[in-house]
Amino acid sequence: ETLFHSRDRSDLEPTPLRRAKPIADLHAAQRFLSKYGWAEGPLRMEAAPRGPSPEGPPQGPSGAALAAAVRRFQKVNALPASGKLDLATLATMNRPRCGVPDTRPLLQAAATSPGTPPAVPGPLPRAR
Amino acid sequence: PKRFLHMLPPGPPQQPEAASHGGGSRAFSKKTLTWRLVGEAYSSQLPVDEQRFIFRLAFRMWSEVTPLHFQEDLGARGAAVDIKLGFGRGRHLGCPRVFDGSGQEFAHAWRLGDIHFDDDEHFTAPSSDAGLSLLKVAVHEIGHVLGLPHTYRTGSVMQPNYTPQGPAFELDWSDRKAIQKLYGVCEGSFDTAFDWVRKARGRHGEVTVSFSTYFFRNSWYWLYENRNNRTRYGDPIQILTGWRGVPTHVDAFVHIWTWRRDERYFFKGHQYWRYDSDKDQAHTEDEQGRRYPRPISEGFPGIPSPLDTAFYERRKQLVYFFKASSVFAFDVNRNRVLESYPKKMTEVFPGVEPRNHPLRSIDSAYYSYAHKSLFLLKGSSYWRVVNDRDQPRGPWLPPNGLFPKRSISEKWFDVCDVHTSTLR
Repeated sequence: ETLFHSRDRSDLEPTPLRRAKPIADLHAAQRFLSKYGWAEGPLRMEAAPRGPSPEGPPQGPSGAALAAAVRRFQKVNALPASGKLDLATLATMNRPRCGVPDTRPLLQAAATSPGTPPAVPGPLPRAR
Repeated sequence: PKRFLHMLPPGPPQQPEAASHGGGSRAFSKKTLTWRLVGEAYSSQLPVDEQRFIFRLAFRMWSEVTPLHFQEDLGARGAAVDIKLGFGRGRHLGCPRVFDGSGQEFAHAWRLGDIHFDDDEHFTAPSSDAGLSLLKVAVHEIGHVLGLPHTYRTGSVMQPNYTPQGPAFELDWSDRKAIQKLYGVCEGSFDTAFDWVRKARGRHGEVTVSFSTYFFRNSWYWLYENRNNRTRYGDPIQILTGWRGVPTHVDAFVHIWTWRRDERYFFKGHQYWRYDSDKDQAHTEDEQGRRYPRPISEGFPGIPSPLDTAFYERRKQLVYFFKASSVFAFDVNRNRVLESYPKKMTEVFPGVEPRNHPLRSIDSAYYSYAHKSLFLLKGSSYWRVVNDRDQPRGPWLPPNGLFPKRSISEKWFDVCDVHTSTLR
């Protein structure tokens, strides 16, 4: 039972509704895109940029892959497909939603997002 | 945690073609699925009975548009239950996917039948317009378990983001067709079908006539909304609820309607009942002091029983009774069978196409005011009878000829059974 001491259980602390951490930065947005199947390959989790790095701005697929993922997400949500994490895009990411990923292929995206066990190869065993 | 290892979100669809149109893939091969709200995972926000009521309704809504039946199973071992629902917060129920607190992710569903609701969300009953409608979220997640993916189509219950539930949350045409792509359409024979004609007085005293279409099967019935191409939301309903005094498994309904007479009869076995449309119940005794139910042989001398079906031809003022391969034409004014009857059904209703005829034992002879045509229904098929409007286009068509058979489900959509446990 949930612990209480008062006869009328008035000391039952209503569990403070945990609030989901708003998606407000690049890292959270990358997690979102990866978690819900918008990233075709694993989106490399970049550390937040710490000023200009010696080898110049980050190049290559991660920036482009991320922009492409954002663009795909923006298109289906009828947002300007800028590829940039603008406020409207972040607001859409924060709307109440179902936890099932939005697109195929599910397994790759699911396999890399944190907290999900590695993809089980082959047909799913029937026995629960 | 092991329990969920193989419960990853839907893997590559089993039927590649299903993936091509993004329509998902069928998740179950059996017709009746069991479900349970697991005892260790009730929500703390709604009474348990209300949680179960809402889930029962959510399953029923899918059952009303698919051949699937859903039954709440509180007795079987957990592993034997097909779909298990539960509420949890944060790390919950051994699930690898942690909930994030109120806001954002409110629930998720696993292909092999587990549905989890984040109890940090504010779930509410259908009557409330605050919070997240538990009914709408449950219908969405059940859609996933049945194999439907997300879609961004406006109005679909399978949109990934929650949209506040309108006053009448229902499954729209496209969601119905999407799930029927996976599980097929609803087929099956009817005991009878008929249009119930109502007369009413308009504002200026004029008589208006309207009709409602009904399909009867076993102990339940549907009202069919012709203009919406579907049955009434929430049907089927038990006959004893909507038609007091009418028996189940009826054989026929006949509405005898002349200038002087307006009588409605249900037939079953060797008896018939007269229905009082004013009081909305079957007569026990009518104005002539006749008590009901009455033997068919008394009210319709020369007509055999039990019948297959019957219909009333208003212009000729004849009731056509069908039994096996014979048809009896009964003159309601002289209260007797016409001399030249009975006749073979193939003689009265000749097939337009060779070897395309019900031949005998039809389920219903249904005159549809919506289609202005007579249909002979048998099993999952119907034959439409040639009428006056067909003749000019096809002078070669025999009077009362039968066009080739078609599937009932192509004309009347989504007339689906539900599990009898949800009929109460």
